[in-house]
Amino acid sequence: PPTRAQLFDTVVDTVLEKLVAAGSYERFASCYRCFYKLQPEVTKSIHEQFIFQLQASIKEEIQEVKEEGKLEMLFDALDRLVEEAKDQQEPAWRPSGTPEEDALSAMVPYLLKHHSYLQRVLKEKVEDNKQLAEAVLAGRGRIKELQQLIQARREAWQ
Amino acid sequence: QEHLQTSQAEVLSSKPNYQQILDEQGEVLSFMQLVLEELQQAVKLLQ
Amino acid sequence: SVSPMAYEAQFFGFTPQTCVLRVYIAFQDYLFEIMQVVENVILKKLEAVPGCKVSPLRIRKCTEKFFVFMKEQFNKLFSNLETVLLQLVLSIPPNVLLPEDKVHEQYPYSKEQFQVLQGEVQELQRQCRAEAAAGQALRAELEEQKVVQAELEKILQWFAGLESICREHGTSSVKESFTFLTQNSKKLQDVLKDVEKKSR
Repeated sequence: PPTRAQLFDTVVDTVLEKLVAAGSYERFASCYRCFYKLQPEVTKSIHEQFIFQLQASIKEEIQEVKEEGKLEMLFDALDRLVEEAKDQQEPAWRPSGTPEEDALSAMVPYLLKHHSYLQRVLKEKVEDNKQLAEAVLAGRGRIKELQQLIQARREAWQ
Repeated sequence: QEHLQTSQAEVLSSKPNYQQILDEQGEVLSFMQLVLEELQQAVKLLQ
Repeated sequence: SVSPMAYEAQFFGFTPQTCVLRVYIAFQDYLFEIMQVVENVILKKLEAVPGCKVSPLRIRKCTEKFFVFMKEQFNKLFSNLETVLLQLVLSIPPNVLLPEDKVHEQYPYSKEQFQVLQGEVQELQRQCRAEAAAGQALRAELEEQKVVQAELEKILQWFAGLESICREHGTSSVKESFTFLTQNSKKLQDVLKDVEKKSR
């Protein structure tokens, strides 16, 4: 199948061709009959110039439109996207029309990343605190032991 | 109060009163002072 | 109603209708411009013809006739051009997703699901803050414990020192020594009483 770029050029060229065909010499001469009667050769020459200039100017302008809009590049890119999606039967996602809702989806990957990061950090902190708690409990045990030893000394003196 | 909802809430909420523990040792030392003074007096008397 | 073709506008950077209009204007403007040139050329040629009875107004009418005809032909041709451009060239098929929108298909979250996720993240943040506070509290307690342990060990050392002094002075057990001293004092008292009695 023709590419989008080819299709674009083809339809534009076709319109131009048909327009040129419509503006035939016979039609031109028929409209400018009074001048044609006076100078038929000049009329032919003017018509030829008219056709030539019309085609050249329109082609130049269309080329400018294509360059300005980067149409060739965009058409190629779109053809590639269409090709990549050829096995996709379901309609693809489209903006809902409510930007704040659509923006939520765009934020989801960052939120999920942050969620994962927080889970990891929390796990590390819980582990650190577990070790700290073990040290604290050991310290409390030692203090209790020291208290008991002091109590035993006191009772002995008593 | 935030730490009361953490993984070590039980450990944190059972923290002993360390100031009280130190205060109690003051009592022990006061008691020992009395004991030694008593002992000193008793030995002087026996001597 | 006219389809806004907003998705196409997102891709191209302009609406397809704008592009079609540009093409239309290109044809129309140049047709008009060149017709004017043709008219001027014809008028100039007529000026060179001696005794010419063709007036500029008549040439103007010829120009208008030809221009109107060309415009009509062009408008008929253009409606086909517009259809082809809008439906085949400048449109994005419904099954095509633009690369920048892939995230919406990968993560199709509804508003409610997003709020749940946000809630989870907030809860995790709260838990992290709480655990950080707990860590600080535990570390603070460890520091307190160091001070308390040092004080208690000092007291135990003092007891050990006291007992060491007693041992250095020949008293391994103060209780036994004191009992011995008391008994000996009592014996001494008894001997003194005896001596006093005998001397009377």
